[in-house]
Amino acid sequence: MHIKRITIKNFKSFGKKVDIPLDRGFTVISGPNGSGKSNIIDSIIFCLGLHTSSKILRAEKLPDLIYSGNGRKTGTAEVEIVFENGDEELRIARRVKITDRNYYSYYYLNGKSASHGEIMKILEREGIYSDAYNIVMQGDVTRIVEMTPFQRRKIIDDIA
Amino acid sequence: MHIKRITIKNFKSFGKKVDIPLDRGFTVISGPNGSGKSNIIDSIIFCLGLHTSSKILRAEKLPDLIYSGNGRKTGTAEVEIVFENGDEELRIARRVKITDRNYYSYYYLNGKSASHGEIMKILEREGIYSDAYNIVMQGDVTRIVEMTPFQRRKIIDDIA
Amino acid sequence: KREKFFEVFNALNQNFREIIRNLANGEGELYLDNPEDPFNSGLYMRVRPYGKQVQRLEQMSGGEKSLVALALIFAIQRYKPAPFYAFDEVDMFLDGVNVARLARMIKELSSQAQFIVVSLRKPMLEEADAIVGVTMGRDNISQVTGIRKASMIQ
Amino acid sequence: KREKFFEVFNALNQNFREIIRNLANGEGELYLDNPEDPFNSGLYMRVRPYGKQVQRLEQMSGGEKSLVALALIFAIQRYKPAPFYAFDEVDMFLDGVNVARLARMIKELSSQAQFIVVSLRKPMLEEADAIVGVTMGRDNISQVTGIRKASMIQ
Ligand SMILES: Nc1ncnc2c1ncn2[C@@H]1O[C@H](COP(=O)(O)OP(=O)(O)OP(=O)(O)O)[C@@H](O)[C@H]1O
Ligand SMILES: Nc1ncnc2c1ncn2[C@@H]1O[C@H](COP(=O)(O)OP(=O)(O)OP(=O)(O)O)[C@@H](O)[C@H]1O
Ligand SMILES: [Mg+2]
Ligand SMILES: [Mg+2]
Repeated sequence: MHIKRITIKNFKSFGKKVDIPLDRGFTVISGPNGSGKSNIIDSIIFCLGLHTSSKILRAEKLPDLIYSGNGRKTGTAEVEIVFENGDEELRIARRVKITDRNYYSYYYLNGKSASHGEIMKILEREGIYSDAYNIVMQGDVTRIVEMTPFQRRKIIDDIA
Repeated sequence: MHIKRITIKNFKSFGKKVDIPLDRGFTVISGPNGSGKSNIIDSIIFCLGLHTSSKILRAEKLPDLIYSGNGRKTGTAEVEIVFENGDEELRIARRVKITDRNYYSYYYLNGKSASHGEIMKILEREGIYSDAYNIVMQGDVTRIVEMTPFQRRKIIDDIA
Repeated sequence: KREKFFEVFNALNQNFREIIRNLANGEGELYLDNPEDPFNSGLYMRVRPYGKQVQRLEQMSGGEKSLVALALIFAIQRYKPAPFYAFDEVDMFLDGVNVARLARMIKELSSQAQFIVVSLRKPMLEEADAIVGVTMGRDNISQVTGIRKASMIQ
Repeated sequence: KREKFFEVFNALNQNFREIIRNLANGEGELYLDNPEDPFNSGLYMRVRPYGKQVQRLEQMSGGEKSLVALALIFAIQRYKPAPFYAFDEVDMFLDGVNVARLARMIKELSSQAQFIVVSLRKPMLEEADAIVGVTMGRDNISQVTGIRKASMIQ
């Protein structure tokens, strides 16, 4: 299984819809400081619901993830990830919608609304866990180096 | 005033005496990971006695600073810095000596033994303070970014 | 519970040893300061970089420490394999030689799983199968310019 | 005491504003969340990178944050000038363009004070007056190979 495409709309600095086709193998994302590279990694964590205390999205609350440029803050941020699994496709999408009084977050599995739990069940079957050890965010290497030996041991407790 | 030469002997990874001539202006120190670059910056902090709680030397106690390779741990680490100040020279040196039971640290000012206080008095006259804001160690930039706003404000308290 | 802990610990230790040999051409091991009572001990790393003596993490240089942290991350990933991996500038402390070594290792691993790596360093770009360029437009909106590296060579 | 605090704060703010303009081509300012009671407030930075809107530090990217931290360090150094400065890999988060900008700034400042900068990045090496090479010998002892760049060009 691998990620075939990531589609980002109105999420963080991606104010216009953007499609990112990806191959199996080794892809590098590059570009100047502040161009939006880490926001692509954040979009994967957001879409799959992998943000836990250790994987933060650098936002205080979900609505901060909606693109807000030059004062305009539109209502909905959306990220869709299309996985290719043999000859089948698995599409997972997530939307955050803001109204004057509240905000809502919806998950979709192959186009139909689903709960975060259902999504996690499918992902865990394929080896993607909520502890997200497969994603190393900017600064994680430094955080591991500066952990106390006790905190490092807790990593083993989590995995066990 | 500027640093004209740094001489390092038996300090950290400098097991052999090494002379580093320096010009005024802009000098870059470069080389592979683990080659000894940060140890040169540490040698300046050690020699001038600028290590305070915020400027650590990555050593638990002073004897750890003495070169110890292949099991051999000789008795004395020494760093000398020669400043050029107009047509005068100012030489500051520091030695850490280890015996079986204890270790000693000596400062020298132009070849004569001096106290840390005397050294600091001369340095402060030239604009080198013990808070050592003129030295930015590896990782300090990250530490400033991750400080809380309260800790950042304390910087101003210190300077005032 | 204790049994499971040691199963994980021993597997990670074995992985860590192999990866340190591959990534830093050295010898490494994980150890607990109080193996009798694992839930009250700390996890330490002992590494002998190529040609050097054994060092504790605190004494190492910035680049050496980050290689050890990467080896621990890879050791965990080998224990719990995933279909894709995403890394965000994990190579920033490394000199050119170590970035190239890490890039080659990722290239090898990318035959078994997908790797998406954010990097500014040349040796990483050179090993990649494809490069996705990202820029910030005048309108303050991120844009993506795709480059298919493999087809570029053809 | 309060007077002295504000004297320092205002001077640093002025320096910070100038340096952000020079280093990141943007606008920046320092502010206190509770200026009535400075000893109980936090110090914040508001920056408008070139062409973007005003951002708080938390929202910025890794590279942008490190430029802001560098601007604060330079602002302090301008308030308390020293005869020499030593920097250890302060450019590791920056892309090529920003490293070159920082290198040019250091080059300008180096006419007034001595700068000793540890760096692995090419744009820094290109701006330097002299380069000191450091390697680890086979015997596990650091050695220094000096290169006098200015005379290399002659
Ligand atoms: N007392 C000592 N005796 C011998 N070697 C030591 C001693 N103290 C530190 N070292 C070694 O010095 C080496 C170089 O460290 P240093 O931090 O200077 O590297 P560096 O050139 O800054 O590398 P990087 O680019 O990774 O930051 C380390 O491998 C460390 O173990
Ligand atoms: N909700 C939002 N609306 C608009 N822009 C945003 C939003 N959230 C974050 N940004 C902006 O996105 C920009 C890019 O951030 P990102 O962290 O992805 O950069 P990067 O490419 O990883 O850079 P670096 O190389 O410095 O790490 C930042 O300037 C940030 O202010
Ligand atoms: Mg980033
Ligand atoms: Mg270093």
